[in-house]
Amino acid sequence: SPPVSMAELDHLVQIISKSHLETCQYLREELQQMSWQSFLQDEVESYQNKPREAMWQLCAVKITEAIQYVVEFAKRIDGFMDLCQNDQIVLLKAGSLEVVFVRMCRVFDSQNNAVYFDGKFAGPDVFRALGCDDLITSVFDFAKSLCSLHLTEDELALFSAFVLLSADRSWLQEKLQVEKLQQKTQLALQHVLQKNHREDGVLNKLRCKVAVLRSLCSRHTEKLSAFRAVYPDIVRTHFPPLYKELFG
Amino acid sequence: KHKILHQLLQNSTS
Repeated sequence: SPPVSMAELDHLVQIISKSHLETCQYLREELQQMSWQSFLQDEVESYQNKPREAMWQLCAVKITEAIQYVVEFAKRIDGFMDLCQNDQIVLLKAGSLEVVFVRMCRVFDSQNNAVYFDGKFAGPDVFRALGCDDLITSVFDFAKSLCSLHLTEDELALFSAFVLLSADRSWLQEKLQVEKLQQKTQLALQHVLQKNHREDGVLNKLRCKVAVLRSLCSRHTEKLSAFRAVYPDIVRTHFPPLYKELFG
Repeated sequence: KHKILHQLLQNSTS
């Protein structure tokens, strides 16, 4: 395929950054207004005292809300809607939660190790009732490490698109087409990193993050199946249908 | 199968 021109890369960066901001769920200005308010001790305890299944359901609802914004982001990526339906579904099933984890660094307060959740900023202890402390710790560590890269919105947008358009997902029917899209997106990501004068180590660090995202998502699936083994009815009747469709 | 994802993908990106 012909080499991609600078103009085309600029255009791609523009489109993907615009889509990212249109579908990012929380604008930076909104977050500033929230003045990074943390939960008070009694609020933390009310989450910790929730029944395990109630906390799981609340988190499933929040994750599903975030995923719906990621689906809208994907639909706006040049070329995504030209893929066959099967591949659009495969990429979203495998990648939407990964992009939610990437986006988490936008609503993460590294100083206090807290993430925006259910109206305020929550530390790992808020999620204790889930019974997944090890996974929660890893998710917070991931958010903190991604925050330390201080990615701009357009870098975050391109990295999110790069993660979503992973050509190595199983069950892809037109793998070559996805590969071409992912390569163009990677070039656009490199382009924006150079334009922003980021040292070239950042791209390699981002590539390493991809492996961590995979492990976080497979651990989420393991935790879900362990939870569902104990509370099958709760998942069937009280979890968001989209969550079940993606992770069922 | 995946009827919700199909539905979301069909909805126009208004």
